[in-house]
Amino acid sequence: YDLPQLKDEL
Amino acid sequence: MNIFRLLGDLSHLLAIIILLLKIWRTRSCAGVSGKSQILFALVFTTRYLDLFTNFISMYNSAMKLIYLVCSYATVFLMYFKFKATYDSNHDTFRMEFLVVPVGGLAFLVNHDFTPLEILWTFSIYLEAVAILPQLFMISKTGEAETITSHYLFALGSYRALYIVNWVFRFYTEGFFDLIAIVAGCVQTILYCDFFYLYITKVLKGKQLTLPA
Repeated sequence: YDLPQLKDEL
Repeated sequence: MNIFRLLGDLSHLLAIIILLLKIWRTRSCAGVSGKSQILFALVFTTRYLDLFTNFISMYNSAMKLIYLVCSYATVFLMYFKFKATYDSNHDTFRMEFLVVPVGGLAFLVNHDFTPLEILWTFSIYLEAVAILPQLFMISKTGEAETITSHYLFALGSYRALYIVNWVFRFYTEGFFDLIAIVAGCVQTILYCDFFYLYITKVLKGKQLTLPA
């Protein structure tokens, strides 16, 4: 799966 | 941002505020596990290292700051200001039994072998088990103050709402982060028996007591 994008979650 | 994640963040914020106010106004941290609070402060510290390097939004930065300040303030109140009311006899869960395995796992299972990513992964795994000292303490004392059970309900609900957020994001954006999802499921599962007691007892106005 694609690497998780920018960590935009808290 | 979606409504599930927003509700999750607000539930998390509510939990942190409830606990801080409970300790501040009753001037007592009876029934609260200081070890869990230390672990939460560690979770936020290792997760929000990118606070100044990686600007997402005002909301994101503000919430990170609030979480960090409140968690350290809670630890300070428990171990310094109201130390006399800290129930160390019942708060005996060994934190190293959580931090060491979680630290090892973060090195083995992560998305990217870089310091920031490993620390983020460590914070995700640690958050999943950080509530264990608190649940252990309640099982030892056999009861919890009603305000503490509200705190736990809000805290447990936050990650349950995040799971809904991840399902929503998967179907709308195709985004998913397996590490966060698996750890979030473990974290929420740990609250299940508490959720049952909360709904069957506290919501009926009874005291939260665990079957001895």
